[in-house]
Amino acid sequence: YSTVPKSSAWQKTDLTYRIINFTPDLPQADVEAAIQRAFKVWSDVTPLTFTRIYNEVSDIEISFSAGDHKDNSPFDGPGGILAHAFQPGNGIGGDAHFDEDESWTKTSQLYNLFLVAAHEFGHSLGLSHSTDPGALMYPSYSSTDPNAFQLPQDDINAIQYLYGKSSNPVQPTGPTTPTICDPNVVFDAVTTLRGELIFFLNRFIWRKHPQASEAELMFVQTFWPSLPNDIDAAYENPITEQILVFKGAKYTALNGFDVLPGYPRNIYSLGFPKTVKRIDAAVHIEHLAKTYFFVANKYWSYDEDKQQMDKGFPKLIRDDFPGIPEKINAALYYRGRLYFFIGRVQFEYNLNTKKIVQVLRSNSWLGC
Amino acid sequence: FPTDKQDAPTGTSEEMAENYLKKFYSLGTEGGPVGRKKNNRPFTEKLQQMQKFFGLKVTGILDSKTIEVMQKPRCGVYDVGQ
Repeated sequence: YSTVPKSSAWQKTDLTYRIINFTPDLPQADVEAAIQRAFKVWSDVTPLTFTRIYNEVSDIEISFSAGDHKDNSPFDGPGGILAHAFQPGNGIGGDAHFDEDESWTKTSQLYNLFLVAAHEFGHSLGLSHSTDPGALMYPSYSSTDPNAFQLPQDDINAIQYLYGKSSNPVQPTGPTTPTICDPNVVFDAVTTLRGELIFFLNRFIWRKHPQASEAELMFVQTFWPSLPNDIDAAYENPITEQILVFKGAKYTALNGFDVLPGYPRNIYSLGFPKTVKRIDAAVHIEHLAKTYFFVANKYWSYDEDKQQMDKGFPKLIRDDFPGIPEKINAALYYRGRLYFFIGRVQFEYNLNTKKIVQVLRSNSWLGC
Repeated sequence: FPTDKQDAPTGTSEEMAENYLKKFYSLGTEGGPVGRKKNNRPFTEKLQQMQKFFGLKVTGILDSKTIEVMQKPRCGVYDVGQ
């Protein structure tokens, strides 16, 4: 993270704000709620308080305008620059301006006002841009799930450097951004996607093209705005070209960028009993046209041709996959080998010989 | 599913990059006289600074990945201190 010097931050903790005008893109109440929530992001982790005032000049003046709005930093029409804010100070200091040429939303559609406002108020409080791609203060707009937003640890560290911690006895912590070389990485799910590999991890995916040396980190919602974070399992059926993504008792089908209509659906429609509340891992074995679903110490086999569960399942994992520990985090079938990801390690497994070929670190795919 | 753009940078891309670096990396706006420097190429230096900031491969060359990052919607505040 990066901030202004402490001496340039606000020298008081009780700050005021005023909404000068409103965007017509949203009902007024939604703008007010987004702004209020954006301030709360920062007040939750510091001693700062934000009070809305109406009839006099406040510390943080908030406005929507298009093009040249007389601050020597004109907006540039749709896209490009979305908003800007000034570091703490008198007059224009602390003020936040939003480009009225953008479409402001309260959903995952571009551009979510709460997410942009939370970022801009970071500047209003003295934070500069962060180089952490998972941080709120990263300069590019990140399509993340606004409903699941949690202030990342990098931003918490930045704001607490300037203003100290909140008085809350339980100090809030935030998510960190994974790195390629982190040996402790535990994937939520792994799948192929039209020749590429996709590793799901909290709110991120690592995207690895077989010819690229390194995997690329991005937010889940950058590709699929309506997908939740922290998914449980995923697999690709190369015949239908669909990716099925599981979370809890629901699953969603993806086709490339698109979430197919009619989803999410109930996993019980696939033939699971009601006792199954979530799936740990799923993997499609192409030459068998079967998909294996792993749940705790058991697994089910689903026949993709018949579109039904095979008879005689569930079976115990230890009976059919000797040596593979229970509670599988993710599974992948790639170039004739089956990979079980369990915690920080993965087991490369030969389906024909029913033997573990080797044990590797989970992150061996990412190009560290 | 998107593939990486393979198109070579055009004149428009260079113009766009120059504007981007002027806006967010103070290209050509440092105050005061600047001493003579061997191989002084401010565009390349600023481009490298930008590539380093965004975790891109630092080449000083306007490649497709760099252009892609420059075209992303973003906040209008400088990435580097003035």
